Amino acid sequence: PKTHRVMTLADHISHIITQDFARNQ
Amino acid sequence: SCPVAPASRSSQEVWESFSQCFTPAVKEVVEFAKSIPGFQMLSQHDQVMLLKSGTFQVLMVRFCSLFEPKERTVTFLNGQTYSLASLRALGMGSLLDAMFDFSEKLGSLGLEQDEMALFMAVVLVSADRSGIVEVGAVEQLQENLIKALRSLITSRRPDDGTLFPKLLLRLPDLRTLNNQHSEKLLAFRID
Repeated sequence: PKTHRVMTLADHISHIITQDFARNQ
Repeated sequence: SCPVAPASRSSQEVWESFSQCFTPAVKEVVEFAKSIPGFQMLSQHDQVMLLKSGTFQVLMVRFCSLFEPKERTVTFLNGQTYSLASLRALGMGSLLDAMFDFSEKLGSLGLEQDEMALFMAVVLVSADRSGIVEVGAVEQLQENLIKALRSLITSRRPDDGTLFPKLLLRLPDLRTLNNQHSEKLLAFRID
């Protein structure tokens, strides 16, 4: 069975931004 | 890229696909932000805070061109056009209604591409200030960008003194859209 991570659009946006800045440090 | 899935896909898979489409769009906003003169002079902390607060609003402006308010249709990236009614039947209700209304108001101003780009920069640096550490630096950047936008718009339309104020009135609309819709849930499959 598949499991899902459910998050708000706001949290998803935050997550992508944090990842992007961490990657570029 | 397409709201209509093959019959073999479950609604769960369709929803996962829809959730995933925001990922490249958000990354593009981050790249756009880095290209705004002065943005990378802000502290990294404040850059991150502005992006977290403002990305949804920038995306609303970017996606405006996909909406045709008179016909009430949306053109997806696959080039296909769908009516609001058919998209509602797929369960994409209130956010689409709000985006149509916003697109109509913004579209009626008839902005050129460079004006839209500068407006998106203003939208981003006008985002919510809670969490910003160097407020003065952000306010100075906002002031510079607003001046540049005013100058660009008024130099092209010297006889229309109402366009710039009307454009600034779209900023509270975007904040309302953000408050109403950014808490919508997305679902990502964990492999």
